[in-house]
Amino acid sequence: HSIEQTEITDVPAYDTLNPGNLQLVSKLKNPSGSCSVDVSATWWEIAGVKEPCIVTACEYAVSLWKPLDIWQWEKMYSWHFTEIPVLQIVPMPDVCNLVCVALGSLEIREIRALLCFSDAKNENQVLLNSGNIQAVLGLTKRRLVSSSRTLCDQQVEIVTIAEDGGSKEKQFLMPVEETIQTFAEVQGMQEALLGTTIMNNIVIWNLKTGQLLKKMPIGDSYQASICHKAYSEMGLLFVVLSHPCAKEKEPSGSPVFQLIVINPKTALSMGVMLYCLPQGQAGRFLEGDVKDNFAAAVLTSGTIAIWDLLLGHCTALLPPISDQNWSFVKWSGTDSHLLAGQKDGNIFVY
Amino acid sequence: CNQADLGPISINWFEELSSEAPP
Repeated sequence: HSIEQTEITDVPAYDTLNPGNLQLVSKLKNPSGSCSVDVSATWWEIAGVKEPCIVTACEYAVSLWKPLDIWQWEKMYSWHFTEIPVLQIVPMPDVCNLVCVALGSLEIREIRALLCFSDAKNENQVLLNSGNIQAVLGLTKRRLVSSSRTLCDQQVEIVTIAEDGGSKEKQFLMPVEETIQTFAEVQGMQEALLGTTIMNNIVIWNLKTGQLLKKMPIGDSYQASICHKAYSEMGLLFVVLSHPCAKEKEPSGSPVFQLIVINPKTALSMGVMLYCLPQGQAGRFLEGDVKDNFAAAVLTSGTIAIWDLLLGHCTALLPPISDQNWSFVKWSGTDSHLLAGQKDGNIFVY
Repeated sequence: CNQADLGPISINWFEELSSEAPP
């Protein structure tokens, strides 16, 4: 086994909340030594079988890891980038044999589809979009939505990705005057797309018609909100947000995530729940991910905290290990794994 | 939270907003 293959290392036992819920199963080591930026999980067809694979991103390379045995992964393929560094992996729900990445420095400059063809006929990297891109999200049915700034306005565009990685279809959504910060699908509503803006508004589009349906102010206390999850229930829209600019201390503790409810008909909204750190823990949101009823966040303290959104409280804490702070955390889209990464390229699978 | 503070609610809000919004 080369050093590129996975290994399980000794990790200190945690004296934290419900540590048993999180069990370290393996560690993926990046031998290149370059700065690690993101991780994701995807399905890939290997010898005719769809396998749950892990995708890791360093500054200038993205790697696909296939499962070997229980809790073991082997690097299968790498895509290399020479000019523009990788900013993030763009997870594509419900797809197989396709990875999308955003490249850039401060802003996204390119979005590329990564594929793995053995013949020389097809390219293994295809440029999907370029420009000053502020936000991107992978949607179901091989679609990708992005917003980019032109000289005079903002463009919101959906591309449908063909089997060869090219863009099969392009559709434009009605533009918004304000810069879009994040996009989110509305669970259970295939035709609804939500966006948060830097001016503290939430906007909703109809994906089928491209119509901008409503702009809803959510107040100054939700500045620079990132939307992690949205769902509609009983005529109301529930949205899970995080706030990189949130104050570190509130009377109830340090809020990291927040659930708000909006009535899309009246555009009136209110807070429902604050997801705070346990007493004695410091930090605010740096980076995080929400899947089903679980939220995970890397905090400014270097710790990862996990909340059960239904219970309303923090259920686990992963302190920095090997003297290295955590730098990103993602829920796996293919199984019940939590993928946690450090800057030096080490990825821990829980 | 108090639902009354959010105003009248419609289960079919998406369809209604789609029919009201400019094409």
